[in-house]
Amino acid sequence: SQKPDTKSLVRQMHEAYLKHFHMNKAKARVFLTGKTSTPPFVIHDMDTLQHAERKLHTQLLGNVASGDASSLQEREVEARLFLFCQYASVETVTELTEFAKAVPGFAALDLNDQVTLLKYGVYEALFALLASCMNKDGLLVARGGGFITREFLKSLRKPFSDMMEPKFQFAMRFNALELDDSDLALFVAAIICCGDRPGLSDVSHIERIQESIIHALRLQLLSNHPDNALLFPKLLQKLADLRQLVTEHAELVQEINKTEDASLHPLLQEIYRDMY
Amino acid sequence: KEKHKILHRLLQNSSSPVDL
Repeated sequence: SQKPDTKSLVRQMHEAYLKHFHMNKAKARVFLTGKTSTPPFVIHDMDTLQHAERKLHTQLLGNVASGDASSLQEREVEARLFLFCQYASVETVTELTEFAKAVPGFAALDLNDQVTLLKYGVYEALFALLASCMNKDGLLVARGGGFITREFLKSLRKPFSDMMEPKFQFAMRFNALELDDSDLALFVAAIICCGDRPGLSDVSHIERIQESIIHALRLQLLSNHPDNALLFPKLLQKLADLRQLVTEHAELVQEINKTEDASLHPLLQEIYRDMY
Repeated sequence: KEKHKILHRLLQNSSSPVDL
């Protein structure tokens, strides 16, 4: 039986998650399983990508100035896809920030500690959430308007071809755990409220928040997945896998930043700078 | 603090737009 405060934490986190993330697993599965009247446009080569760029411009890039948009077409496909990735990342980081503020106790933390938790947590959370938009064949993009095939992403030139494959491999293992949005809400909160990020000042305060989330997560999994007693320890292992995934991703982005003519969004620069 | 200007801003103001 769950204590009332734990139950309310589970409910609060689920509500905040549904409120702040425009995409969630339930919605993504509707698109990915074809149970929608407007199926996503499939991007599987250069032609379909160009078509999608015209059709889904706003969903792919938001309100990028029209001047930038026209010069965008002159850039190579890899650079354009890298830009779409960045746009989606910035959007998710913004959503994650709002979600973090809804975690009880987070907003009362020292502002520098809040920054540190986001700096180290957002990419781990982002890749956990990204798995909801993936199946073995590809990735849902542009708010469900598009679907980029895994093969197309693998066919890009190096180093861009190395960008998404590790995320697919993680996603396939993670999706096998069959979490739903109410589980994921607590998992994402647990990623963000992590007491061992470098440079935190009030570790004990963060550990208290973390403890209540982990406790709620354990009880939530027991009640939502009663036939899978090992789910909780398996999920804790995923936290370590995500850390590794982000370390490798950060290295790849630094490499792209150094060797390619691809500018990095200032928010993402802040996150990557002196990360690991 | 200067190193994480945008994160600070996002934490302090809700729904501030961050354009590419």
